[in-house]
Amino acid sequence: MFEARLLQGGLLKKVLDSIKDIITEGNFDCSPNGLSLQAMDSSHVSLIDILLESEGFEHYRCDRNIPMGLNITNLVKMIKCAGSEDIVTIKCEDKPDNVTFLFESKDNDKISDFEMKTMTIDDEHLLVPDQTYTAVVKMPSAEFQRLCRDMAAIGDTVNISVTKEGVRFSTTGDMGTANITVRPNPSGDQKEEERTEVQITEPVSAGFALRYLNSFTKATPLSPTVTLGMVPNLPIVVEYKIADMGHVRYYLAPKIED
Amino acid sequence: SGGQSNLGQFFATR
Repeated sequence: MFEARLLQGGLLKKVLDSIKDIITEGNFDCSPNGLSLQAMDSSHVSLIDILLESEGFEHYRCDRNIPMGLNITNLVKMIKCAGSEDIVTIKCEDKPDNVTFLFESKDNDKISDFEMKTMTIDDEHLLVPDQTYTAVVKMPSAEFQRLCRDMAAIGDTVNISVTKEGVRFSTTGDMGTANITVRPNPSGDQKEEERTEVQITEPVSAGFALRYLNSFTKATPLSPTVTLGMVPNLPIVVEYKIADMGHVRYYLAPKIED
Repeated sequence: SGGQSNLGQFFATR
């Protein structure tokens, strides 16, 4: 059986907000290591990779690997019924037809349980290689969100080029062009999460669909910083670390040059 | 802007 108790139930809401625009169903894999999800959007252009490590739960029991296929839209509806301060327990049997969500209010004066039907999902599992990224950019997640939103107001595709001087985001649309360059902050005055850091072994440049990048920024409430990893001619990875718990990562296939 | 590639072109399936 599987049983996991999460003290910060609001975290589940944030995780679901970060995926609900991209996928409608997915297999949550329960394993002794933690709860994970890998799923592609319907066009197979982007991939979501979530890990919530067992150590991050207040109580975690998983005897064997259990795939928990869930409709994300319905899951969002159910988790919305939890208060953001509630303690959430997720429970299911080894071959589950149903999964139970137990919500306990912080003051322990209200207990709710919801049972949701599982579904069988045949999804393609991708082997994402352990990559050494040619360029890694760490920046405030709110700044990345703002930047993607601004770029999307002008164009559909953003070209991201990273040099040691900084990261340049460029787009072109019917009304004109936009370029935003973010430079690594030189001074040590900022808090770590307010800094932009660039590490490169060689300059990288590629184009990506802003529609997807904007969806990824729905993960902003999960982390004060976001990390972009790029390798020439390979998908970009956009990672939001969840403190003491794991991550939400997105992979996005590049645009092809004409 | 060019066409859109998909992840199957980069990552193997299991």
